[in-house]
Amino acid sequence: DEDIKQKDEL
Amino acid sequence: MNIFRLAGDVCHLVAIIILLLKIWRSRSCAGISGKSQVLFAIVFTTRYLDLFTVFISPYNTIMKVVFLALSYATVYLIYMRFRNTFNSENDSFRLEFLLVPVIGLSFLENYAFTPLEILWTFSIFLESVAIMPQLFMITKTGEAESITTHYLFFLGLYRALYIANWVWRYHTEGFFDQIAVVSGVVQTIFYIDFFYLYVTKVLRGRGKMTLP
Repeated sequence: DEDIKQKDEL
Repeated sequence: MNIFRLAGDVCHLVAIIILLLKIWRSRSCAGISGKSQVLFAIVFTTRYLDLFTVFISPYNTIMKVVFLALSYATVYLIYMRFRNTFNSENDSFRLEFLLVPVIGLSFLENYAFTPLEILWTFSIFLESVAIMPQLFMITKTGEAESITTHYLFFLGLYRALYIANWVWRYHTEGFFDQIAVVSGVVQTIFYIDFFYLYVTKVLRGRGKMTLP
């Protein structure tokens, strides 16, 4: 699994 | 933040406001799929669970609250306030045909097998098909009021601008969110057919968009 990105998009 | 994403979010907000105002001013939700609006409310609910745990920026927090509030207000108007104008027999898309695959896929394809990640992935996949009941209703009734088409136009524009945002972010910061991009492209494709009808029918003067 890819690293969990910072979810900055709406 | 880049201009594409900002413009996309603004278009999204405009779309939601157009629909809400249309229902409120005409005091009717004829021609509007309540199911799609319920799906959008679910999308925002499952995606913005980190509203109180993660702080990105004032803009991010405010927009999340606004989207949640407006989407629930729209559902409220459709199913409560003006429910007598809601023609549910036309809103007959089977939601289980959407929810079952989306739930299954979000358990299979995600970045981490944690509740928050799976719910976020679910919201991403759900958003790409949430407009189906509305598009289905339009093909079934063969027409759409011009306001509803403007709503769909801005919704499609928001998705197209998000693709531009991802292209921009990929080239400027190497950002690439595979789940969001694949799902967003699928979602935008659903609007392409509608865009063609919108330009050829609605913008050529006729108030209503009647399908061939």
